[in-house]
Amino acid sequence: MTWVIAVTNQKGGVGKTTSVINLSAAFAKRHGLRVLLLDMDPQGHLGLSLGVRPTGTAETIAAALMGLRDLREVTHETQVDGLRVVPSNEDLAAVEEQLSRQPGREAVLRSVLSRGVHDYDVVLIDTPPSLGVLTFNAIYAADYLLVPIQPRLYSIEGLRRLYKILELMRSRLGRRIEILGHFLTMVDNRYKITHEVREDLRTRLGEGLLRSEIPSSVRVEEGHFYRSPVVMYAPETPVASAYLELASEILQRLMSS
Amino acid sequence: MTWVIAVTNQKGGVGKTTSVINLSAAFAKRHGLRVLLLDMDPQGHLGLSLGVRPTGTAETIAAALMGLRDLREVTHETQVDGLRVVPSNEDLAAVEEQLSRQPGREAVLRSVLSRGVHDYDVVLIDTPPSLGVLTFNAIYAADYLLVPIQPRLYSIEGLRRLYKILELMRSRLGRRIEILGHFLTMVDNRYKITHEVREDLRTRLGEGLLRSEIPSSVRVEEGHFYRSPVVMYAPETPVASAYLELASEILQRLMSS
Ligand SMILES: Nc1ncnc2c1ncn2[C@@H]1O[C@H](COP(=O)(O)OP(=O)(O)OP(=O)(O)O)[C@@H](O)[C@H]1O
Ligand SMILES: Nc1ncnc2c1ncn2[C@@H]1O[C@H](COP(=O)(O)OP(=O)(O)OP(=O)(O)O)[C@@H](O)[C@H]1O
Ligand SMILES: [Mg+2]
Ligand SMILES: [Mg+2]
Repeated sequence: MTWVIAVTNQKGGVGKTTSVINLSAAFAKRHGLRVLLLDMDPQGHLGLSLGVRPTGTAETIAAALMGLRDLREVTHETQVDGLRVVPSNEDLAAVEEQLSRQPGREAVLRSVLSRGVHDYDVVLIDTPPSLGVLTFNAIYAADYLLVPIQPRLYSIEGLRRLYKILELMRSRLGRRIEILGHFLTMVDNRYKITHEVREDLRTRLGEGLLRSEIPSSVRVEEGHFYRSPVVMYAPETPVASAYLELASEILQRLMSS
Repeated sequence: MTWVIAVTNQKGGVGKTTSVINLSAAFAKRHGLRVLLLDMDPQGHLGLSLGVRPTGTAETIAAALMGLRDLREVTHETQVDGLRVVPSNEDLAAVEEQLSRQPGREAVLRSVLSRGVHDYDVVLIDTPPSLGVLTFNAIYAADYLLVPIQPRLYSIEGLRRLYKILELMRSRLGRRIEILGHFLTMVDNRYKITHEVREDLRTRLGEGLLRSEIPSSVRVEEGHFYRSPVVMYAPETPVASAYLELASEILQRLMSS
C-alpha cells in the first residue's frame, strides 16, 4: 500500500516546501517508512534543500512527464536514509506548456507513478504557488492533500478555488481526492490575526484542521542553509517537535482512513 | 509621461503585494502622484487589501484583457486620495488559458494600457508567484521592473529565469524592459542568512540592489487587517519609513533615467 499525498496551497511562501522536507524526514527517520519526494515546482527548491542538484533536465521529473525517462532513472538518493527525491528545474515550466495541449493533461503524473512507486510507503509531492497544469497533475495523482496555511488575512479566501478544483475532478473526471487535513504554519502568537484566523478555521473546517501547529522559527532557515531538515538538524527545538507531532497525527489519520 | 512598473518575483510570499500597496500609497500621499494599481494575480489580494471587492468578473482586469470592458470601466476608487485600482478575481486564471492560445499573447495588457493611462503618473502592476502568461503580460507592458527579495537561501537562484525572460523579450520581441532595482524585504537581522545574502546580492547586483531595505514587522499584518497601507496606518514605524524611503529612492532613479 502506497499513500500518495500532495502538499498544496496557491498562496506563495506558506511553508509547502519546508513541510514536505520535514514531514518526509520524520516519516523516514522516526517511523522507518520508505519515502519518495517529487518536486512539481519549477523553482526546484525541494531537491536543492536536500543537497540534490540535477546536472540536466534528463535527471528531473520533467523527463519522466515527457515519457523520456523512467521514474527510477530520475530518482536520486538523499543524505537521509529511506528518503529519495525526484528533483525539478526551470525546464518544468516548459513541460507545463506542452502538457496543457494534450488530452487528459491532468493525468500524466498519475500514469508515471502507476509504474514505479510500489517500493515506497509514502509519496509526497511539492507543488508551485499556482493552480495550473502542474498542480492539477499533483492533485490528480494524489490520494490525499495536505494544505499548509499561514494564519493571515485572506488565508481562507485563497482556498476556495482549490475546493472548486477538487469538486470538478470528482464530477468531471470521477477522481475522489480528499483533503487529509489543513495545518497552520509559521505560527507567531504575537500577531492578533493568528488567533482570529485560528478560530475562524476551526469553525469552518472542524476536524479538517489538524491539531498540530508549526511555530515560526529561525531554525528553519538555518536548516535549509545546512541542507538538512530541521527535524534532523535541530531535533530538540519546538519547530522540530511540532513537525514530528504533525507527522504522527498525519499517519494516524492515514491508518484510520 | 506615465511610468509603468511591474513588481515581480516567481518566489512566493516575498512581499510583492505588500510592496505594491505601500509604495503606491507613498507615491500618492507623500509625492502627490496620480497612481493606478493593476492586479494581475488571480488571488486578488491587492484589491481586497485596499477595501475593493469586485462584485463580478466584469469589474476586474479580466474583462479588460478579454476586450469586454474599457480600462476606465474596471477602475475603482480606493480610500487613498490619488490612488485607484483595477482588481482581479479567480477568473483571471481562466483568462490566462485563453490568452495563451492567441498570437502576441504577451502583448495584450500593453495594448489595453495604451488606451487609458495618460491620466496617471505611475502604474504599478502586482504579479502572481509564477512566470506564466499573466506575468509575461505584466513585464511586457512595463517600462521597468522592481524585484522584491526576501534574503533567504536560493533567493538568487530564482531570479535566473526572470533574467532569461527579459533577454528573450529583448531578442525576440524587441522590447527593452529594465530592472529599475532589486530590494530586500522582510529583513530580519537575527538570521545569519540575511547578512550572507545581502553581501552576495551586493557583489552580484552592485547598483542593481537598492539601498533601502524593508524590515520584517508585525505592523504590516495589522495594516492589512485594517485595510490600510502601513505607511498610512502606522507612518511613524520603522517599516513605514522604510517604504517611504524606498519610494523616494525609486522616484530618484526614475527621474534620472
Ligand atoms: N516554521 C517556519 N518558521 C520560519 N520560517 C519558515 C518556516 N517555514 C518556512 N519558513 C521560511 O519561509 C519561507 C517560505 O517557506 P517555503 O519556501 O517552504 O514556502 P512555500 O510555500 O514552499 O513557497 P513557494 O510558494 O514559493 O513554493 C522560506 O524562506 C522558509 O525558510
Ligand atoms: N515587511 C514585512 N514584515 C512582516 N510581514 C510581512 C512583510 N511584508 C509582507 N509580510 C507578510 O508576508 C506575507 C507575504 O507577503 P505578500 O502577500 O505581500 O507576498 P507576495 O509576494 O505578494 O505573495 P504571493 O507570492 O502569494 O503573491 C503576508 O502575510 C504579508 O502580510
Ligand atoms: Mg515551495
Ligand atoms: Mg501577492
